[in-house]
Amino acid sequence: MHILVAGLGRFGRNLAINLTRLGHDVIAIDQDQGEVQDIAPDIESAVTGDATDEDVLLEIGAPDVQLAIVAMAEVEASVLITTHLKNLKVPMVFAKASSDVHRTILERVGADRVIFPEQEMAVRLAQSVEAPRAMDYFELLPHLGIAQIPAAAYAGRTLASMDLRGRYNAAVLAIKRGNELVVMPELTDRVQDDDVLVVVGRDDQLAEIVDASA
Amino acid sequence: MHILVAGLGRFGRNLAINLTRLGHDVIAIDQDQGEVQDIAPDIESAVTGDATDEDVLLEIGAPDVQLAIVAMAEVEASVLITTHLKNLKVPMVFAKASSDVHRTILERVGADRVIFPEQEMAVRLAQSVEAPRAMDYFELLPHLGIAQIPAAAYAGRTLASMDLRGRYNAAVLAIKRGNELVVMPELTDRVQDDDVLVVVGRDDQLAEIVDASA
Ligand SMILES: Nc1ncnc2c1ncn2[C@@H]1O[C@H](COP(=O)(O)OP(=O)(O)OP(=O)(O)O)[C@@H](O)[C@H]1O
Ligand SMILES: Nc1ncnc2c1ncn2[C@@H]1O[C@H](COP(=O)(O)OP(=O)(O)OP(=O)(O)O)[C@@H](O)[C@H]1O
Repeated sequence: MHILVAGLGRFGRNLAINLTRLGHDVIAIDQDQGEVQDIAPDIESAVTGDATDEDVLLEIGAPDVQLAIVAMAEVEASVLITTHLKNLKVPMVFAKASSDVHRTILERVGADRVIFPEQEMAVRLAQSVEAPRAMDYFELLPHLGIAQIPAAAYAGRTLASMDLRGRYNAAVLAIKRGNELVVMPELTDRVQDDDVLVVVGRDDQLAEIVDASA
Repeated sequence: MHILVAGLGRFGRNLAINLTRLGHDVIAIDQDQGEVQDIAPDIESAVTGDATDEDVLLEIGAPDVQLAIVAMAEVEASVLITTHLKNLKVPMVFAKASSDVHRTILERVGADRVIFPEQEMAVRLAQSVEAPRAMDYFELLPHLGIAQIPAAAYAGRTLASMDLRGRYNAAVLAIKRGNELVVMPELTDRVQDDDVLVVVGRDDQLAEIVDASA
């Protein structure tokens, strides 16, 4: 895709680089020439300029991109740029928020998606602390999600004997075994020492499974 | 758990609040009195002070916490505080990094886990852009993971007729329907307009499912 990233702070810069690695054509704009020069070799193109200026956005081809991401903490600039990009009919505009109020304003001016990296990572980290040895947690609904749980404590046992359903109202969706994934395993399957269980359930129940297997 | 959070920037503040919501006793320290006063009602206790001062850390009870999280962008302060906390035998010390170099240094001085929120959210967002209408992607193995995919294009059809297994080598692990989760649905189940499918498969195949259902 053709993607515009406005703002090369830590989030914007890492985003521009990762999107490029995934094969997208990324053009970035920042008013800081040093930031622009640093990233220029690593992405499609990087331009120095004021992204709140609609003429500048036209010059760099903003109307032709399929996705724009506005990555600045400052509310006024990010709201202005988001508004300009929606007026220029950019199909998808994502914007970074630096507070809950900022998030609300961005939603009101039409941001298709709002990201608050520091808050979202804080929530994810807080949830993984709850289940300290769970390798990762993916929320599906408030308090309900999927965790990756090392299975060593259950090595040799069948899923039926572990009875996660009966004890924790949790279901094993898959077993990660080395570089393989066994999807929707049979209850008669036996767990191996290095397996990681991909389990769905309430987050507090998942935390109990992790604690019980410690 | 008893948890210490050092630094009340956006990440530290959101972390302290979310850990408290999950039932932990959180003490926070920041040198900015305004930040400390703002958060004080919402957590166990908040203290104004210089966290690089080992005496201050002793005074606030750092040796008695089970987990400490150092949440500052400035390399020198975060490395100093991490080192003090490890010397004080705090069992788990996590630290926030603001660059890859910062991450390396924190690992060298013994941080048990390093988090770089802006980079990690940028990577996640870049991956979810790859499958643009997927609501979220959870990696299990390189190129293999779980995505949440809106099912509106399939409304009224059975899972069997959609044949995601035959066409995309993907499996529907669950259906998110309003506030409910239907885990390991039957092939005869019919998809409803607002359903979100929780699907496991290769990331490029998941992206194809999303594009095909556009
Ligand atoms: N009007 C503007 N036009 C172009 N670039 C801008 C404009 N305003 C700010 N920037 C750039 O946006 C970038 C990010 O700014 P800011 O400091 O607000 O980000 P941040 O959200 O704190 O960053 P981080 O992602 O590191 O947390 C800076 O490099 C800055 O030069
Ligand atoms: N030596 C110290 N002792 C206590 N608090 C400190 C010390 N040094 C910095 N802080 C506090 O740490 C907090 C975070 O600082 P900093 O600006 O480095 O964070 P940041 O990582 O950019 O924040 P964000 O999470 O918003 O991205 C600030 O509130 C600051 O007052």
